[in-house]
Amino acid sequence: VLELRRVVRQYEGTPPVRAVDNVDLRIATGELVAIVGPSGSGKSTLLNLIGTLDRPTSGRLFVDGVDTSELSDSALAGLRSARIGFVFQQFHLLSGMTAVENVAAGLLYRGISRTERRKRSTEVLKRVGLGHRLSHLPNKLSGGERQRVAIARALVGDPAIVLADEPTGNLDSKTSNEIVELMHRLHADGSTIVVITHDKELAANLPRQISIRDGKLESDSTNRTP
Amino acid sequence: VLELRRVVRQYEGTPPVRAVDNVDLRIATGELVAIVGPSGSGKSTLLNLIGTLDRPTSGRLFVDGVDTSELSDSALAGLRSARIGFVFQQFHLLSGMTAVENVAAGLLYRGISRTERRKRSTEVLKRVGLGHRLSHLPNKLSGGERQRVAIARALVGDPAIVLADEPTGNLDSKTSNEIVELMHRLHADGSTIVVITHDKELAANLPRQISIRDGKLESDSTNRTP
Ligand SMILES: Nc1ncnc2c1ncn2[C@@H]1O[C@H](COP(=O)(O)OP(=O)(O)OP(=O)(O)O)[C@@H](O)[C@H]1O
Ligand SMILES: Nc1ncnc2c1ncn2[C@@H]1O[C@H](COP(=O)(O)OP(=O)(O)OP(=O)(O)O)[C@@H](O)[C@H]1O
Ligand SMILES: [Mg+2]
Ligand SMILES: [Mg+2]
Repeated sequence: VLELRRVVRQYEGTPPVRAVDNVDLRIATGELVAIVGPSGSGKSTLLNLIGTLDRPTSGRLFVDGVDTSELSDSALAGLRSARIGFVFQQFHLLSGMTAVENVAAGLLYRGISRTERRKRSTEVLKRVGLGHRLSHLPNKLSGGERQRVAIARALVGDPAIVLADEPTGNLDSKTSNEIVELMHRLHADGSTIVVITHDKELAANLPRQISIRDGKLESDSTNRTP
Repeated sequence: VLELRRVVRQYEGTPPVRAVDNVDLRIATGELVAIVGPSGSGKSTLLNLIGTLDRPTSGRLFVDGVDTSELSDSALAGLRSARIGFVFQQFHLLSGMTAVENVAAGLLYRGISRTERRKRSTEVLKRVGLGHRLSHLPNKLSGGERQRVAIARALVGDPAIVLADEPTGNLDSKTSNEIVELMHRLHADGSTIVVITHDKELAANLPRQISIRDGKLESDSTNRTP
C-alpha cells in the first residue's frame, strides 16, 4: 500500500543535508512496522514523505498504487485526509482550540454533523485517558496530555494508514502501554501502522522493524516469534 | 539547597486543578534525583516551582535558604540565571536563532565576551553530538537535535542546579546514555541535579527517586547499592 523507490530527500545548505538517501521500501496493507534509528538519522523525514506531507527530491512514492508525483497538492491533500492519520513528533495542536475541538478538526469535510464530530472526539479522548481534560486548551495540558490529544486527533477518523512519530516519548510506561495496546487493536481491525520509536521494547514487540542510519535503510527484519 | 514546605499550585477553572497538592520536599546540595510519575501527575508543575519559573498558590519555596516569596520577580530572575539551568519538556528554543546562538543566549549578562560565549556554546554543542548542526535554525533540526540544543543551553553556564524535564524523551538509547553520562559527570563535579523522566532504567540508576501521583508525593526512596 506504501512504496518508496530510490527516494531521496535533500535539504539545501552549506553543506546540503541528505536526510533520506536512496531508500527503497515496501509496506503492505495491514502491516505493523517500527522505524528505529539514532536521533537525526532521517526517521521523521522518511515518515513525512510516506505520509505525503513532503515530496521527495528524487525517486517515487506510491500510495495505494498511485504515483504521488502525478498528483497535485490538493489531490494529495484529499488522499491524505481520507486515508492517513498522522501523529507528529511535536504534536502541532491548534493553540486556540480545546482538546476536543482539536480532535474534532480531524473530522471536518466528511459530511459528519458537528454533534457527531463532538461525540466521536470525546470517545477517542476518553480512550487515551483524557476524559477529564476535554475543554482544556493545549497550554493548560501536560506534555504527555498534548501528545495524547495529537494521537486522538490522528485516530478519530479511523484512518486506513496510521503514521505515528514517537507517540510515547512523553508518556510513563503504563500510559505508553495503553497507547501501544490501542495500536495493536487498530492493527487487528485492519489498519496499516508505521511507528517511529526510540523505545526498544515497543519496537521489539512489533512484527517488523526497519532501522535507519544516516538517511539509509540499515536493516529490515521480521519477527519470527508468533 | 531546595526546600518546599506545604507547597500547593492550583489552576483556576471548572473544576480547579490542583496540580501540586501540599508537597513537602528537601533536596540537599549535590544530590542527583529522579522525579517519576504518570502523565499529568504534576511533575513539570513541581519542577517549574522548584526552578522559580512559577510561584506557589500557597506554601513556601526556599532556594539556598532564601524564602522566594520575599523576592521580587526581577530578584528571582537574577537568582535563577545565576544558579539554575532548566531543560524544558517542550524545549522553548528561539526560532530565529541558530543552535549555537540559542545556546549562547544562556550566557548573556555575565560579562563574557561574544567570542567566548560562542566558543563555550560550540563546545557544549559538540559534547551533545551537535558539532555538525551549529548553524541550523530549530526548524531545520530533528526533534532529538532540538532537545539536545535545549540541554546544551541549560548547561553552558555551568549552573549549580540543573533541572531537566524529560531530557531524553526524543533520543535513541545510545544518545540518551551519552546525556545521562554527562549528567553523572556534572554531578560528580558538584552540581545538584533533578531530572523528570519516564525512563525507568534512567531513574533506577540515580541515587534517589521521588514519585508523584495526582499532585502528591507518593514515595521518596534512596538507592542503597553503592
Ligand atoms: N494552566 C493550566 N490550567 C489548568 N490545568 C493545567 C494547567 N497546566 C497544567 N494543568 C494540568 O495539571 C496537571 C499536571 O500538569 P504537569 O504538566 O505538571 O504534568 P506532568 O506530570 O508533567 O505530565 P507529563 O508526564 O504528561 O509531562 C495536568 O493534568 C494538566 O492537565
Ligand atoms: N529543513 C532542514 N534543513 C536542513 N537539515 C534538516 C532540515 N530538517 C531536518 N534536517 C536534518 O535532517 C536530519 C534528519 O532529520 P529527521 O527529523 O528526519 O531525524 P530523526 O531521525 O527524526 O531524528 P530524531 O530521532 O531526533 O527525531 C537531521 O540531522 C536534521 O538536522
Ligand atoms: Mg524525529
Ligand atoms: Mg511534564
